[in-house]
Amino acid sequence: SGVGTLSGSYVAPKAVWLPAMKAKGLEISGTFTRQVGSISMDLQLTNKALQVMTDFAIQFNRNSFGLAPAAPLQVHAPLSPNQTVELSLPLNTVGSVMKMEPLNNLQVAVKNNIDVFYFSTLYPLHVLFVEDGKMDRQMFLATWKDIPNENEAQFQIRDCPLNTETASNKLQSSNIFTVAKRNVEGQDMLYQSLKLTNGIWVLAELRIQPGNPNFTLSLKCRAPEVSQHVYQAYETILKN
Amino acid sequence: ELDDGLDEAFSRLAQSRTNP
Repeated sequence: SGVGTLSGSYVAPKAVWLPAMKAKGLEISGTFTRQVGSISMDLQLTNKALQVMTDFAIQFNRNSFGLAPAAPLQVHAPLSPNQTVELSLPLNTVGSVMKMEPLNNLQVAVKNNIDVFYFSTLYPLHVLFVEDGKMDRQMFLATWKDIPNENEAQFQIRDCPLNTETASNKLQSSNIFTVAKRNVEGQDMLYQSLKLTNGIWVLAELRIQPGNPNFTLSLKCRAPEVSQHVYQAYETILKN
Repeated sequence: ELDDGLDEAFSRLAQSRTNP
């Protein structure tokens, strides 16, 4: 499984994004990280061809949240056959925006001295959860009331054997903040907020019943198409 | 702690969500 970092959100293990057979011997694995406000694409490049690889560069297509490389892809030496190099590419969110389907789809082009190769990958939405995503309590109540009921989505998080405090702490390390907590008829109700890099707020109610590993998550957002991906982020964070 | 009415408002919200 992946690793949680002390000062950042959950990092999934690297997955193969571009198999060597589709890229004339270049294999790319990667994952996304967010640490103290910085987003990175962590990459592993392997040369499975018979010739040396040089002149690497990377480019992203326009995407839903404007993710873009914040620096060139720096492979300092030629990559020999059978050689692997690990890189961390810093990203920002000031690139061109175009709504993708699914919302978290990222199309990437990588070139080297042999050719240009294309692949798509999905980024976990929690790398976009900003550090100042704790909404003021008064604002939370007003916003919760203001967002229409039809913008509320409800999800079940099953088989999650955490107590309320552990769940809340885990979520907070991925920038999902508990604004208030109440206990009604034996169940804990956590009211939480998060903010995406593009300024979109998401409000949540997480219901946890002691001894019941199934949580109920209700999400309210003015852009309800993000709710499904925020739910996925909750699943990933709570179960890792 | 200052009673700004928000504690009570959150209690009402939680109550209304449990027993609509």
